[in-house]
Amino acid sequence: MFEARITQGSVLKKLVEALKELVTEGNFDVSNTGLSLQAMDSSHVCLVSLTLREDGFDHFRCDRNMAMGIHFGNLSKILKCAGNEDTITLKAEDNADQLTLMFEAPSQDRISDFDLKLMSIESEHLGIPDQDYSAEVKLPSSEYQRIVRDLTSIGDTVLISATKEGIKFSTSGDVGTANITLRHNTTPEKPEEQTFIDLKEPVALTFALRYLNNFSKATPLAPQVKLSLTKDLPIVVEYQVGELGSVRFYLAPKIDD
Amino acid sequence: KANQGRMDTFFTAL
Repeated sequence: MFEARITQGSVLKKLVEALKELVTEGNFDVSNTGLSLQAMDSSHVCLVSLTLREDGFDHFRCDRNMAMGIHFGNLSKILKCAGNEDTITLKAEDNADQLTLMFEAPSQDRISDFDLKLMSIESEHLGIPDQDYSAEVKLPSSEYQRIVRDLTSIGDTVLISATKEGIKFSTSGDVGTANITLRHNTTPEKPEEQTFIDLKEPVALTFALRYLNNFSKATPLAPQVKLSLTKDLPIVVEYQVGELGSVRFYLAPKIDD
Repeated sequence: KANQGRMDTFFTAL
């Protein structure tokens, strides 16, 4: 038996909205430590890794490890039926072919349940090594969203370079060129408005803007986003989801011929 | 022109 209850149901709604265009389907792996998902997009260019800790839920029970095959478009349809203030409970029997979602309004006067048909999905897990990155940048998630949105209107790829001067995003296209540089800035009083640049060594990598732009659909989940860069490795774009866990997007760089 | 790398090239299957 699997059962997970979260008072702040809107978090689940936002998570699925952030993922559903990138990955159409994937397995929710549940165990007594929590719920996780690792899924690649259809072209295997990027990977989503979601980790929700057992103690981040208001109630969590998982008697047997299970892989629940989810079609995210269908899960999104069901979660759209939940109110933003609703408590959401996920439930499944062992080896079930459906996941039950129960929505409770805060006033307790409206309770609904939906069953989502589960799929059987063959998924290949990739081992992601713990890594020291050359540059780690924490910035407001709204700032990240603005940068990738603005640059997407100019070009297809972005060169991200981190130096002691700051982190620079450069692109070019038919219109012309664009450069946006952010500097380390801890002046704003609110920590979520600050920009932290932790540079071990200068690094520069090129990425497809379409994917970086897609990752910013996770903006409503967290006030800050962390970008991690190392030469010849995928960039990590990470959103901390409060005390519940995190969603990480990995994007393979462009490689010179 | 740069080619798009794939995730499988960077991380190995478990």
